[in-house]
Amino acid sequence: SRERFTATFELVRENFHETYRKLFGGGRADIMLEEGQDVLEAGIEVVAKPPGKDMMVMSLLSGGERTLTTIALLFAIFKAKPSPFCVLDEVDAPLDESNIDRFMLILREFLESSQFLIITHNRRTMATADVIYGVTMQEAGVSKRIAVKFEEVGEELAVA
Amino acid sequence: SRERFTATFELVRENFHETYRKLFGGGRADIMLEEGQDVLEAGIEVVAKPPGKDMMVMSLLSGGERTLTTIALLFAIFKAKPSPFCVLDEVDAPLDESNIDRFMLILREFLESSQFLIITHNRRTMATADVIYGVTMQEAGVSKRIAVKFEEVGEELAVA
Amino acid sequence: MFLKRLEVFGFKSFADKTVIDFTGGVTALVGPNGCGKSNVVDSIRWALGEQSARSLRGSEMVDLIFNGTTNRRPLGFAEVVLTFDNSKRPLPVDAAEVSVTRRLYRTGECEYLINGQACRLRDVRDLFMDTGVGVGAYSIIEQGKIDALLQSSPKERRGIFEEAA
Amino acid sequence: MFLKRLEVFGFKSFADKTVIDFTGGVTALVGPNGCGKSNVVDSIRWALGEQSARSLRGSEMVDLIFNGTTNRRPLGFAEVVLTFDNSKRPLPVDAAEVSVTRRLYRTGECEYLINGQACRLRDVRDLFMDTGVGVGAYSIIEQGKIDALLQSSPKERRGIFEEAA
Ligand SMILES: Nc1ncnc2c1ncn2[C@@H]1O[C@H](COP(=O)(O)OP(=O)(O)OP(=O)(O)O)[C@@H](O)[C@H]1O
Ligand SMILES: Nc1ncnc2c1ncn2[C@@H]1O[C@H](COP(=O)(O)OP(=O)(O)OP(=O)(O)O)[C@@H](O)[C@H]1O
Ligand SMILES: [Mg+2]
Ligand SMILES: [Mg+2]
Repeated sequence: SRERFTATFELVRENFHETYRKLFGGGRADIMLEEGQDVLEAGIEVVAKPPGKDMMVMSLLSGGERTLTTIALLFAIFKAKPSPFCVLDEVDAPLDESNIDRFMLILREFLESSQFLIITHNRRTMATADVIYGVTMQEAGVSKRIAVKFEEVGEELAVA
Repeated sequence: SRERFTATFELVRENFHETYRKLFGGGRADIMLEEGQDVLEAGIEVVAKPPGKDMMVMSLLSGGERTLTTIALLFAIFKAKPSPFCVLDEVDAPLDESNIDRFMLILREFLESSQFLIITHNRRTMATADVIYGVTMQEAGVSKRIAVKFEEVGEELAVA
Repeated sequence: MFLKRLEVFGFKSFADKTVIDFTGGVTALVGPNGCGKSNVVDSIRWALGEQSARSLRGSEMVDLIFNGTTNRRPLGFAEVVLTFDNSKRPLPVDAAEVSVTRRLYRTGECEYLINGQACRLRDVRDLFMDTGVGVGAYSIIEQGKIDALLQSSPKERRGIFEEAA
Repeated sequence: MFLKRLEVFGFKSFADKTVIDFTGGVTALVGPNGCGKSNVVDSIRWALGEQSARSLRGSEMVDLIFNGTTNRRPLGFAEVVLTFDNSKRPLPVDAAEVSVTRRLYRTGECEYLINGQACRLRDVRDLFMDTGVGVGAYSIIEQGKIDALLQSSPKERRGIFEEAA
């Protein structure tokens, strides 16, 4: 079980090097086990260096950078243990447009073996989806599904 | 000091009834002190009922509803103790467009006595600002301020 | 093993039976704040066997049943049906399609069905074991989970890692 | 008492001196992730006397000084100047404008100036007392603070309330 954990950890770690680089368009990041602790108990530390910037303590990075780093780690785990079905609820909220574009590009690499359900308020993300469903509450407190064309998104849904 | 706290609390509570109703376009909310505890120590509980919905435990409300409820409480405190200067960093991230419109409308009511600095990725919010400044990193890792016209917002900033 | 259809009735804000048909690719779910998008996510997790009401944002299981509005009375039960494509037999059921039903009554009684056959919760959970889908699935990232991951300590982060991997 | 100007030099990602002139209304600050918007907010809080490096996202005060990039060397100090309109004398200084300067050197030395006059940190903090502006100001809502407020217990929520009111 110690080997099993270490094997998975090393695989995720390697994937993380790649997913981070792809999502940030450069830079590098790493995960490591806390020093001086048993492999079966040690916590996991994350360090990251966005492109062009110095390696620095994660807390100094921006909200969007920290979110994208975590997404890279989740994708690294996902790559190591693929699931046929993945749901992402508003993970893009803190991301700017070019980060959303890269995020959707990497996500599409997983489409060979996984289907995605993405909940979003962001038009950029919607534009990349294959199908868009709307959920509205025309009657207060009662949810209803409606079909949505991308061009309709915006005022119509917002005031529903 | 017990009277002072209670007086402020009651004022904020009254403001909260109003700010909530304005931000949600209806419904009602309340704050109260935890039962059976000394006024100088009791925690503060928040209950809310969005328009058309039943009163329910805050956790069941959506991400956007909970955020807007907290914004209503902050505005209620702000109304009780005005500050000449208010900074809001990406508070609109979970909000949909019609909630952002109402938020910006209520915010403008404070403009008589306060100036606002709002950090946002949302075009709706930008559209309501009086002035927009851009911050970019044309050189990696080095921040630079640029003037921005609303029409330019989007690709240009994102790829900077 | 893809999810073909989701049917929700009486679960949280879905007072009327709602059907969502999925494609194999990327489906986006959009709409105003509070209209029910995250409730859809909760319904999927619940149907897969999630037992913690708190992790589904309620304080107890009965909170998951539609509790009424100013114009509608509360409902007596919540029901979610997930239908999967099983043509390549990724699930240990000899059928081209597998549907999993979960029902909860206000009395607290729960019913579980696989392809219409009554079964227990653990049968539903066993069905998805080792498929990468199921309770504690690292592949369902609920609203706010990324922030929670960012706030967590190294030890907590490991906990999530172990759940996933 | 409005903020007329902010000058930042050497603070976090502001390797080059940057000036932002404010109007009395609503100013929006926009730009890509990681470009320095929240750093602007941190610079204002720091100049007003914030002493907790952690609450400014660093692990120690020296983290607030520009620490270099692949093409630039680290700087030796960080400086922020806030200039307020004081024509109605909201601040206890006999001048139409009041500027507050804070400087931090890598040695750990800190300098504080009010209208160019050297003073101590507590003079800066006293200056803003009871104006609604200043350290612990409930009127500065930093990124993620709303989520933190939502997660907090009733007792923690009271703590924030007391800070503000
Ligand atoms: N048992 C229940 N009965 C009726 N309504 C419920 C029940 N549980 C939750 N709701 C309603 O569901 C709404 C929340 O839905 P949900 O979290 O899915 O919103 P959302 O679409 O994800 O919004 P956001 O964009 O803000 O995240 C709440 O307003 C709440 O009133
Ligand atoms: N001492 C420092 N020296 C150099 N760069 C620093 C320093 N401290 C922070 N930074 C940089 O500042 C960046 C973060 O800036 P900031 O938090 O202002 O971004 P932001 O514009 O608010 O982004 P977001 O939209 O994602 O919230 C980080 O990438 C970090 O590398
Ligand atoms: Mg939601
Ligand atoms: Mg920021």
